[in-house]
Amino acid sequence: FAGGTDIDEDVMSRLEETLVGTDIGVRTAYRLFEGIREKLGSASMKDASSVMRVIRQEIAAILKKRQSWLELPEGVRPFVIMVTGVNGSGKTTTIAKIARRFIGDGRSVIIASGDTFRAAAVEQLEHWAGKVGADFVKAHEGADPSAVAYDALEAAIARKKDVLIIDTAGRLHTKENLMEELKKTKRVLAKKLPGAPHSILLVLDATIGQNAIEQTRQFHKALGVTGIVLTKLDGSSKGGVIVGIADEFDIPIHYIGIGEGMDDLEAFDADAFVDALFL
Amino acid sequence: MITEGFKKAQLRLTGKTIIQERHIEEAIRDIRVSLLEADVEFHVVKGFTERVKAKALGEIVQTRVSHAGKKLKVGPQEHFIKICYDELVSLMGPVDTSLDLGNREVNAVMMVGLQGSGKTTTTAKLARHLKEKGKKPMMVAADVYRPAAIEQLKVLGKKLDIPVFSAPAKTPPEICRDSLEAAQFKGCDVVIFDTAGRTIVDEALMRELEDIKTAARPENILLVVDAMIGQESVNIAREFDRRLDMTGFILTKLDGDARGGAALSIKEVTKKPIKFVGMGEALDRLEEFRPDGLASRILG
Ligand SMILES: Nc1nc2c(ncn2[C@@H]2O[C@H](COP(=O)(O)OP(=O)(O)OP(=O)(O)O)[C@@H](O)[C@H]2O)c(=O)[nH]1
Ligand SMILES: Nc1nc2c(ncn2[C@@H]2O[C@H](COP(=O)(O)OP(=O)(O)OP(=O)(O)O)[C@@H](O)[C@H]2O)c(=O)[nH]1
Ligand SMILES: [Mg+2]
Ligand SMILES: [Mg+2]
Repeated sequence: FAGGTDIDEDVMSRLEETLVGTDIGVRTAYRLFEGIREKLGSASMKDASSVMRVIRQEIAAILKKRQSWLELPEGVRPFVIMVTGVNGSGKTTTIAKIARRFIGDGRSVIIASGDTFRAAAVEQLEHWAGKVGADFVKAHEGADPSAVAYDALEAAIARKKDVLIIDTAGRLHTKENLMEELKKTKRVLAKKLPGAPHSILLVLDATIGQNAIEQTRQFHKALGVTGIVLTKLDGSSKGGVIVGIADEFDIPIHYIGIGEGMDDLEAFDADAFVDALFL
Repeated sequence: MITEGFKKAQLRLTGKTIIQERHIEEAIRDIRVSLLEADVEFHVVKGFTERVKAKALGEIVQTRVSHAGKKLKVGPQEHFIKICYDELVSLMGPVDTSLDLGNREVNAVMMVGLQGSGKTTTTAKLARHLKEKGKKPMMVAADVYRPAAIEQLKVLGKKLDIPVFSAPAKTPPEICRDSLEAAQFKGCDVVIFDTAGRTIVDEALMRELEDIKTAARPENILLVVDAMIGQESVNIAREFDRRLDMTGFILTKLDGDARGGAALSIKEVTKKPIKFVGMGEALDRLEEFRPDGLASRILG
């Protein structure tokens, strides 16, 4: 931030503190400052509130480019959604929320427990499927996740379901063998039904800091992520890291998670997000 | 990455025999960016860089560092790195991985933290660790909210051959209080409460933790934190600490590539020790915390 003498030092450091505190990240904050330097004359760069106003506009513009709701296209049945992300990010709970949304819109949904690894993962998803009114494909513990996905797709086709949502086990993007496992599941689905999976969601936890960027990078590289869900925005974290992600990756942001209940899902709204960011 | 910043800072000082204040200023700036990118909290970074700068300005030129009795003359860049490393290590120590398991017939450990941080898995890991050390642990299913949470703990208990106490019709404070008696009855000497994940803005659930503490008087209260956590680490740790006066914390998912800057932030702000680190999903992947391990991870 030391570049220009046209922005008051004190204003600068206070703005940096505000931005960094939301998890926007120091590099993205620097980029934003540089970006607005041209927009504002050097005189108004001394005034914190006008700089802040332009920064907010800039952030909203970046996020608006990615604001894109998950819609079910005509003639695709079953519409296959694969849900991925690191451990504990909120995948299983998000699946319940998304299923509930589609069922509320009059669609038939089938959910598959692709997490055959973690203790009681299947039971957790089974509970949710029952609560939201979705069909459920149960896997045996230790079953091959790709085989479960395949069986689920067969069931979805046979039962003429509108939507199939596949849960996967949490995994760190640094674990090559686990990332390969996801790629294999994707291949298996594509082979069974060309075009599947039609949606590959990456679930990101809003309490996470800069590592979310690397998570996005690696999951996107491995699978071609088609949509992001940002969870746990009902906590004290602002999820500002999504700004840098939106700036770097051309990936739609579909939803935000705002609680632990099956209705705690909202379509991503860039303006509302920016307002909440600086509350 | 923090390591990039430290390397950059090092390079700035390489080959210089006389370090000027501006060289130090520039090196400090690189470190600052690096630490922020590693999710160290903003004000913690400020304090850290000010201390390092003060030491560096005072010591950098013509310094000797003694290695195992032999006095070695090192260049300013190595000395600068040593100052950072020493400051990091001293920030994260002293090492205290002990648990208070001595003064009652049944001692208690209470695990708390945000949703998905790894409490249930770490409860099982800790139980296994204590069993290996000759204790007779019992795990307590105090999460009555999350679907299949009790089942999750039971499955882990079965795997480890460690008993699990649950009473889903009761409230978490009652469950934790009753577990002490159940443990005594079973001949167990330590209980571990696996509580539900919660956010600090949920007043009712934060109050519930205080109620559990009142009802069961756990000697140990451990905050379980995901190593990838961002800037809120300080506010979160402060709030849990303010309400519960925790005895330490555990950093999970350190087997990833998150730098774990939260460790510095939380330690600096609460002064509570890091007891353990989670290094994987498997139940044997729990290690006692070592500051030099985390410091060198950060320094690369
Ligand atoms: N407050 C809040 N909690 C959430 C949200 N989404 C999920 N959670 C909670 O986060 C915790 C983890 O959620 P899961 O759905 O099990 O996460 P997961 O990604 O499937 O976890 P793994 O399968 O173990 O990798 C649970 O306690 C959820 O209730 C959210 O939007 N807000
Ligand atoms: N890679 C890795 N994964 C971990 C570690 N600790 C826990 N996990 C995983 O993180 C996810 C969440 O773990 P849980 O133990 O269910 O977390 P929790 O805090 O009990 O979650 P809630 O009860 O919903 O708040 C699971 O997929 C675990 O396997 C760790 O040290 N490394
Ligand atoms: Mg899950
Ligand atoms: Mg749990």
